[in-house]
Amino acid sequence: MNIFRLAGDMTHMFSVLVLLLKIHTIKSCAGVSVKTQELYAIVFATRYLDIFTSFVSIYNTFMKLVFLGSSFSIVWYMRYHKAVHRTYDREQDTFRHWFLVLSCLLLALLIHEKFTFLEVLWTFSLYLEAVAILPQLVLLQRTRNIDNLTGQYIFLLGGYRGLYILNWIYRYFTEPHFVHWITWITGLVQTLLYADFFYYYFLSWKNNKKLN
Amino acid sequence: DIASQHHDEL
Repeated sequence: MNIFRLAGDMTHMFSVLVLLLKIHTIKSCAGVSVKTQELYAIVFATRYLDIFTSFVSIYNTFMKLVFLGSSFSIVWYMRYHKAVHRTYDREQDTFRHWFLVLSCLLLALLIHEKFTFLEVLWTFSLYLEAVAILPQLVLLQRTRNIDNLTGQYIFLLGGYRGLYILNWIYRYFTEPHFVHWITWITGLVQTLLYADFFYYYFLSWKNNKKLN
Repeated sequence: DIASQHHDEL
């Protein structure tokens, strides 16, 4: 464990907690894409399949449970909680995300480190996570302005993988033959997808005006 | 082995 990875995990945890808090307290999911939340639930479900078979540490297992629990409860709130579901913007959240799932699955079957069930699904989860934010970013461009909790959620979510990149650089230089091209490339693509969001988020913060 | 090594991240 290094400071970059810990910072990354904390940033990631705060992002899901910010969103869960927003939905739970003000009973609103305005501006939030349920498709991105569903993709993230699939990402965690397919990445943490080994949660019971391979024990890494208490921290690792605890965080896996936090991410699984939060992503599935956010989807549950947005799909089945009456008050929250009413604030869901169905007309605008129209990204065909099942195509993302299918193409990532095909890609994982083609490009992976080892052709085993767990490894292919783990690779699939990396590909899917890289593009999971797309429905949310598309929805963002359609809704005029977004409330700052949703903005903070996206900012933290985009930042966590950027911190992971620093963690991979650190591990590359400190651990012999720590090389994982698939993880690195997907992590880089994922972070780059947030580039223009970060730009506008920074502008709104600098000029102290609403993000739109 | 490799698998356990890189599956130590979230």
